[in-house]
Amino acid sequence: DSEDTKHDEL
Amino acid sequence: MNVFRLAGDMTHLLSVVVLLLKIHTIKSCAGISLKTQELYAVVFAARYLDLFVHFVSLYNTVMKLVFLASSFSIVWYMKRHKIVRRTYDKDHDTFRHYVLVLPCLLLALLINEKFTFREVMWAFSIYLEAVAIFPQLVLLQRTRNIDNLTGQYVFFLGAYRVLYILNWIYRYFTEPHFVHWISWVAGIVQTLLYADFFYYYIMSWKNNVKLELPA
Repeated sequence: DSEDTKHDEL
Repeated sequence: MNVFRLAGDMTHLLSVVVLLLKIHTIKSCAGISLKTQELYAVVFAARYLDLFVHFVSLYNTVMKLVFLASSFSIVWYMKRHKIVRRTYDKDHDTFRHYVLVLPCLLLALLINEKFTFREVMWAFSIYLEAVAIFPQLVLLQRTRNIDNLTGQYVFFLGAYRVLYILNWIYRYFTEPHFVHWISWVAGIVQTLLYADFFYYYIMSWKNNVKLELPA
């Protein structure tokens, strides 16, 4: 979901 | 992961390697702003709280740990190492932390994706990262002789931001749910802060003269 795409970045 | 994102992460890593090289082998942190380094340590500590909650990938976890460990060790070197700390240009590194930290914290409390502790801290870290380079740029302006490693350090940091924007553009067109206004707006602001530096860096490289920023 949206949260994951955000936290996969550094 | 797309090629822009990987290249962005690698230039970010390279900037840290260049800085550690300067500190570790030359035993000097001349021209490096401790204020900026402390702000980066805060940025990573606030953003990587998700290390305890999410597992994204081994790459992700390792990179987060590398950025956390390197930022805290750079601060340690500059404050505590008996040789390195003597090269710190304290008199010119006068920017106050709270001028940047407080507005970012306030903004994060007001503008976030969700009003939870982790999401507020995430937004705070994004805002703070956008402006954390400020004390470093101010110090560069006050430094007469900017050495090559310091110039390269800031250049790689700026390159990382440019590549992340290209990564977001790519992800926007390839991933249907990828919309994060907070990181995009803050990221663009952050990249613009480097524009001036880039101009003088490229000019000095083209004309083969020493880098110097006008006061």
